[in-house]
Amino acid sequence: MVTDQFGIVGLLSFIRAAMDGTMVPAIIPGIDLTTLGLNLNSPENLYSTFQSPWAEAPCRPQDIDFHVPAEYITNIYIRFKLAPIKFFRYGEDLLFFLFYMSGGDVLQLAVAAELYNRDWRYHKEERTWMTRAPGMEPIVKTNSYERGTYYFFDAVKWRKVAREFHLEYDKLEERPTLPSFLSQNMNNPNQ
Amino acid sequence: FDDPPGLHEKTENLLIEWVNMYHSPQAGRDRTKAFFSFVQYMHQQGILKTDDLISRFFRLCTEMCVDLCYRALVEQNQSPTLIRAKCFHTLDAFVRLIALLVKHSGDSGNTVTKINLLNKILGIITGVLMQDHEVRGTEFQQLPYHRLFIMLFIELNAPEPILESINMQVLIAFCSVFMFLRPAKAPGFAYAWLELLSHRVFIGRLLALTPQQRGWGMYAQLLINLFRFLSPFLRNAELQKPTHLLYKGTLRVLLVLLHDFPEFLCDYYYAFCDVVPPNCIQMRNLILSAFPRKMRLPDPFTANLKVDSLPDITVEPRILPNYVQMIQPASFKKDLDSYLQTRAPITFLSELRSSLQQNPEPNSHLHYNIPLINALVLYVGTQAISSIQAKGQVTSMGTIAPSSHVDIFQYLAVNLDTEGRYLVLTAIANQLRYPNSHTHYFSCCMLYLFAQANNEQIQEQITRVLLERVIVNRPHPWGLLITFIEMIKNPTYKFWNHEFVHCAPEVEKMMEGVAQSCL
Amino acid sequence: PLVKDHLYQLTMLDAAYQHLPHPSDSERLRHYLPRCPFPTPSYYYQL
Repeated sequence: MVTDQFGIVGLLSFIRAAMDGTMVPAIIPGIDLTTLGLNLNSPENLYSTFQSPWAEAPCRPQDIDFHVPAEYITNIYIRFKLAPIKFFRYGEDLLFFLFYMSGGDVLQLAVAAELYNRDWRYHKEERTWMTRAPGMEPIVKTNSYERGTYYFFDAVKWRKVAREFHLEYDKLEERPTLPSFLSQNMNNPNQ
Repeated sequence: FDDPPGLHEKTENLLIEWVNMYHSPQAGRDRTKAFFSFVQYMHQQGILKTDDLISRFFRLCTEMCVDLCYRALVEQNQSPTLIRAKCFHTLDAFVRLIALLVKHSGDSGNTVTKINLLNKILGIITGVLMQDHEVRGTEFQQLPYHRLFIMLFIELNAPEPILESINMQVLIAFCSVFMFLRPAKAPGFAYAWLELLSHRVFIGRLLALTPQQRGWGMYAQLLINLFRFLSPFLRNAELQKPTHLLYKGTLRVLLVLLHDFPEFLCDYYYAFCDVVPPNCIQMRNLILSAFPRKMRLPDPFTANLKVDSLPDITVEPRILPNYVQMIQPASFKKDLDSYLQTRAPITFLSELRSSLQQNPEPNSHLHYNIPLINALVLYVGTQAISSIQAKGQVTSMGTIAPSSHVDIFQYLAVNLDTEGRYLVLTAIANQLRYPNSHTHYFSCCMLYLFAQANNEQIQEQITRVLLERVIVNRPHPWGLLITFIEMIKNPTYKFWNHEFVHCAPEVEKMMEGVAQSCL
Repeated sequence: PLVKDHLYQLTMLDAAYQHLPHPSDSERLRHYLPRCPFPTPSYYYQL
């Protein structure tokens, strides 16, 4: 057999080095390209929402600039008249919109904290927001779980849906921890 | 050197004035009026008097904007968002000034003046970048230059009639700059460079919107520069984090191209494979997996797939650039053509090996002229296809040999050392792509070499070249799969009888695993 | 082994790696809702 790097033995030693971690497996067996954050089955072009070679996700809709008539660019005229962003003023619909549109942004965290303040809880496994249905106490309640009827926010249908559920408390997210520059604003509704 | 006295202060004042105008609501309401009054002011300050003064003005503005960014970037108590906002506050205003000056330079119909000005300014920014890169070294920051280039590109690609009339020249200007600032020349700018190349507006303009694919060649050249830069680091296969990130970013860009512009990869695969290192198997597979969007590929795992009767198998693919020119020197090409036609001179084959070898670079193990090998293999194959068609025949295992063409492949397989043989077989495997006449011919060729080998090492290396491409993560080119499946499935080749298949438990397990997936 | 030129390129690349471009570097300034990337929990929706 060929004993140098150009035969089967050469390939084998390459593979062994990748498997036992002495070599970064970027070359062999290579990278699973489906994990690079691109929807390779998309019927639409990918380049038009391509965020960056280092990003794990495509652009959010709000990040894509379009050439619009100059008259539409009004921020420069009204920016000092705009109300400051105060989440306690906003309705649930807007909060959910901001939550789902701001993945990976501090805004998502801030909105999550406000939803928590309004007794919504994020279920980490179901990956959805839920709250107790008003006036409906749990049928079963223990230290670790309860069972009853709850409202779930369905992000696909974009509405609250009531259903019975077995809720384990450890599956709920605790109060979101905000960075200090944000928590000062959040804790004082008068600011 | 030797800026006229007072020019620095004048430039600074003008820049401050413009930045304030750019950000003021009053200017926003009537931008053109504000711009023209500013140009008048520039005239009054004498800035537009001579070409030299204009150049110095832009150079000083660029340096001031860059200095401001460096000062902002060292501030420790501010968030990255605020720091960037501070930098962009001035940079974006400067970009707008440049864009307006370009747009309104000369008469509306005079494109030459506009492009000359743009080229001058881009050249100045590039010069400032290179000097900064050299002087600051590892302290160099990409941010200000990245912002200048991308925002200027976006501004100059706005859907306005004046800009549409100069769009092609604008694209050429930017591509020239990016060619100059290629990673090998400005490695400290490499990440920003790839970000620029992969920006949706840049890709859209060069690959989608410019008619008749006139942007494709420039984009291909830029990618070739990227592969060339990565090559020495990828050859070592032990990727440090910075190169690993750049490599992963390159794969992302290639995936976008594979999805959105597969025909682009089809056309330029040859030029790319010339510069992608031989051990970058997945990246090469990605390029070779491209096929025209209108084509429907038959499932390579179909039992009894009759490749010979596929209609696309007789269609010649387009290949850019002209690879025949790579066969040098001219005397070698002449001898090659003579041998292909007449099998003379007899000495051609024995001299072939030395023609393909080269003196290795210092610290390089590469003893062969890889671009020449690639060109030779493809040229001989395409000549063979023409010869078969001229006889009114179709390419098959029965018609590719005997021929002077296969003689050459067989000679190289038998007489080169393991490295040379590996490179020749790699060059053949690089033609195994989507259904076309080249894929079919080289698939037959590879299988013929396997069947006719007088030496098990040849069969081992053919297996090695195909197997390494099959075992990496997807995608896999269609032609690769059908060739490998045929080799392991067809009892003619007695694949499973060979010693190298069973030489180690991992190899046996790997072969069986691959065979199970394929069969 | 890498030659001198390539070693220099690697050094510069390593330095550039310490301050990578950010997607907002290619976007117009947003004054009202600027992009402010932050590591949110993995169980939140990211897309």
